[in-house]
Amino acid sequence: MKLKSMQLVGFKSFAEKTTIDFQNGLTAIVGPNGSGKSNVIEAIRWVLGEQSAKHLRSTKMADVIFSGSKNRRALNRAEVILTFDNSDHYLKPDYTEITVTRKLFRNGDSYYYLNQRECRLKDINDLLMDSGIGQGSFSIISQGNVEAIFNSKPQDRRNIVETTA
Amino acid sequence: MKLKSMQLVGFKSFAEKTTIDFQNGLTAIVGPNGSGKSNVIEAIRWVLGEQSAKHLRSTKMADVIFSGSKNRRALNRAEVILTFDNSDHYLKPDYTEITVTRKLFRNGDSYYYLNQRECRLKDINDLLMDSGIGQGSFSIISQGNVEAIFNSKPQDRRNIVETTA
Amino acid sequence: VKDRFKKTFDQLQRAFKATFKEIFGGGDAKLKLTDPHHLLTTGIEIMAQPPGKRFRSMTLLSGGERSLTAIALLFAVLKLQPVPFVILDEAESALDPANVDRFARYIQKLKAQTQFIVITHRKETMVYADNLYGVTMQDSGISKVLAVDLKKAQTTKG
Amino acid sequence: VKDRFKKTFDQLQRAFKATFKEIFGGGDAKLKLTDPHHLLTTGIEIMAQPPGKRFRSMTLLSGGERSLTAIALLFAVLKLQPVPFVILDEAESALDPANVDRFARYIQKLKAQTQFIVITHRKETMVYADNLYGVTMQDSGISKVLAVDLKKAQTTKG
Ligand SMILES: Nc1ncnc2c1ncn2[C@@H]1O[C@H](COP(=O)(O)OP(=O)(O)OP(=O)(O)O)[C@@H](O)[C@H]1O
Ligand SMILES: Nc1ncnc2c1ncn2[C@@H]1O[C@H](COP(=O)(O)OP(=O)(O)OP(=O)(O)O)[C@@H](O)[C@H]1O
Ligand SMILES: [Mg+2]
Ligand SMILES: [Mg+2]
Repeated sequence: MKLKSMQLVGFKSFAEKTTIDFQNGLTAIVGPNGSGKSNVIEAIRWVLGEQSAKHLRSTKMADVIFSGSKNRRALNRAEVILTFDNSDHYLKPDYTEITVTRKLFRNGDSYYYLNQRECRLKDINDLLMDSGIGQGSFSIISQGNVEAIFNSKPQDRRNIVETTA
Repeated sequence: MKLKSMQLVGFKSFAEKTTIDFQNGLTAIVGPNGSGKSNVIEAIRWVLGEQSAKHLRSTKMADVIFSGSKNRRALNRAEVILTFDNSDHYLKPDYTEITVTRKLFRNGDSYYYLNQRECRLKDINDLLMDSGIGQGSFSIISQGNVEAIFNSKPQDRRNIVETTA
Repeated sequence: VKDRFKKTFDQLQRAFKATFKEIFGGGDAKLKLTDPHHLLTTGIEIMAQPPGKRFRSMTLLSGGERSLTAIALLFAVLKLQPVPFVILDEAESALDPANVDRFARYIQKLKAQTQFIVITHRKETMVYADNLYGVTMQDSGISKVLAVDLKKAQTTKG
Repeated sequence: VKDRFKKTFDQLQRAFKATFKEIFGGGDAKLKLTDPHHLLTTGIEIMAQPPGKRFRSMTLLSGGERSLTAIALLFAVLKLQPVPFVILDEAESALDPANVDRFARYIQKLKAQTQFIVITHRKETMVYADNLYGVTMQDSGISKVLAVDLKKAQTTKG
């Protein structure tokens, strides 16, 4: 299973529709402070079903919608589309390509889509369960979180073993 | 008032007597991870009267005494001597040079000296009060602490104004 | 369940020892159960001994040593449970240039099986990249992404 | 006491606005009292608007923006209450190369009155150093300090 591409519009500083193609090997994302690199990572976290605004540096979920800049007014919705190459059928559905979409409006209306068909958050979580990239997995290490494992209590570290077991 | 020099022996990874001369302008301290750079800064904090082991990445104060390496046995005491050039009489005492010394033995015996004369911690604190370099000052920013001001609660930030007032 | 926890813990402990020694070029590391007789509630202690040093409290480790130890533990978890992609956001900010290189070279070994996406400011990581994306934000406060053609960039260097 | 708090707060607010604009090359920043009618118990809110952006929750700032804002606030405090020396341990680890240079150039302005001691891994800071100390630790686990003669180092570069 590989990440194939992602598309985001209205998500944090990505006011305009932006497409990123992923390739094999090591991909480096570079740029000045505040340019939007971590926002890209948070878009991936978000479309994979992140429910905690705190994990997206936000106080409420609506904070992820583009809220305007010097020359542009705020937008009304955030949308992220993530496409997987599933030709090895690592994910259970019998598709060679799987698309996960999440959309949030400022009034709170929230939608999830699996291969362009509307679904519930539960369906996204079921899809990713046992894939190693669902909630609580270690596949995404956010900025400043590398050492989180040391700052957690010995009791909290059980989950490293429990998720791997 | 300027930092003139410091000498440390038995403090953390500085098993051997080490002298550092300070000069005007910008001094950069460089070196590999784990070589002892932050230990030098903690030695300055410590000799200026730091009472909290936590602020020295330690669980108890005796942790700052050299505890041995692959080829050397643990030492019995830590000692740091800091010398100020006080020719502008920024610090109250009528000396042009002021030396602050702190010594700690593994059995807990602890000593402070001002210009080689034994004194109490209180005398060190009195010396540094109103100098801007005593406890609670902003003259030493430890590793990882730059953003501490944001992680503190609005109530705790009062001290920025209170210490400056 | 208890047996699976213990079995996984032992595997992780072995993997961590190996990744630590490889990434530090020596030294030792272990995971310890705080309460081995109560596997359902025990916590996990992490112990690290960089090369030439002794085991001492984790708090005394340097900033770079802590980061590198955490990275070694993460890579041990990935050894046990391979995932299709790993995303790291400036994980090497505390590392000195030599350690950034060790970190990047370790990723080189894993990238055949795992897609790595790394946000970085460090040149020592960028030189190992197969693909490079630049994110920019003109004064307009709006982010843009550009794919950088590495083959072209490399031929102009000549 | 209340008056002195308010007076100092206003001075700090002004100094912070100025250091922020200078270090960011634009933008705006302010300090706000959470409870202006109770000066003895009020907290302090920090607000920052990097160039081209809007004021929004501090949590949404990037890692580098947070660091640079905190540095601007520290320098504002130093403006109000100059101290004989300032020691910074890797304060620029989250900054990109351009911002490390802005940080280092700001220190250049202050160093005539204030001794600066900076621990750093970043080349952009080192190039401004008047004095350089190298700390090393051979496998023996014991630290050593060497003074590097910068004039000699610069002449060999030729
Ligand atoms: N809802 C939003 N609308 C518009 N802009 C936003 C929104 N949320 C965050 N931002 C902007 O995004 C910027 C942060 O982007 P991000 O954290 O991705 O930067 P970065 O490239 O990771 O930088 P660094 O290298 O410092 O970590 C902030 O300047 C913030 O103002
Ligand atoms: N009491 C002690 N006796 C001997 N060695 C000690 C003692 N306390 C700490 N150390 C060693 O000092 C080292 C940490 O040094 P320090 O934090 O100064 O490194 P650093 O140069 O700041 O590195 P970094 O660049 O990663 O921040 C650790 O490896 C630790 O083992
Ligand atoms: Mg970032
Ligand atoms: Mg350090």
